[in-house]
Amino acid sequence: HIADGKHDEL
Amino acid sequence: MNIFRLVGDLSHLLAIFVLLLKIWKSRSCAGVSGKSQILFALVFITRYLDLFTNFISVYNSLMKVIFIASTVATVYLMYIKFKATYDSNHDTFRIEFLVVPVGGLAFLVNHDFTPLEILWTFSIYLESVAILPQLFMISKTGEAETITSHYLFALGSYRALYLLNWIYRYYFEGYFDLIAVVAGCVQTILYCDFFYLYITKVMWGKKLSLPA
Repeated sequence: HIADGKHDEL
Repeated sequence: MNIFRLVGDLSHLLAIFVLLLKIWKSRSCAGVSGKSQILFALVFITRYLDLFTNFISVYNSLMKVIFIASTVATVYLMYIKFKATYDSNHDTFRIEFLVVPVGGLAFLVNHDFTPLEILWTFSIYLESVAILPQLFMISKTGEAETITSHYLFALGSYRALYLLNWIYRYYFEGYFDLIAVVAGCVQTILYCDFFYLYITKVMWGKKLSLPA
């Protein structure tokens, strides 16, 4: 899962 | 960012604008499923709620705004401006049969039981089935306009490219998101028979018609 809950994809 | 994701995003953008221009230029939304477009608008709105709270890059924020605006514009054209050309008799897929189970699944299977994360998960699951009303409508009418099949090809290709992006990111960045990958596989698999028809027919200049 993305670091610190951030989604970096569209 | 990698080439697969960039080309995927551009393919997604192309699909959305091909559809928007088709409806705007021909002033008709014949053959297009308004229900799928409503689902796509819901997908973007629930996924991009972090637009103002989670800045990733100018590209990321700009694309989010463009995706939301263009999809809402498409829904507006279909249900308001060119409502008379909307083919409601063939656009009969019961989208509540998609939204309710997807909503329940998002509550049960997610990375984090927080409102934003559950909405993101709902959006990922919903996107994987959002094209079903459109594919169902084509199966009912038995054919699709060539421009609509180009739209579907670009739209289906975008998530297939994202699958390659996830393979790339797994090996080079150690990034892995099971929910997005599983939903992305389901979404791409749903396009398989369309891809087959598109490559065997539309690419050879024939009209896309389903075997009756």
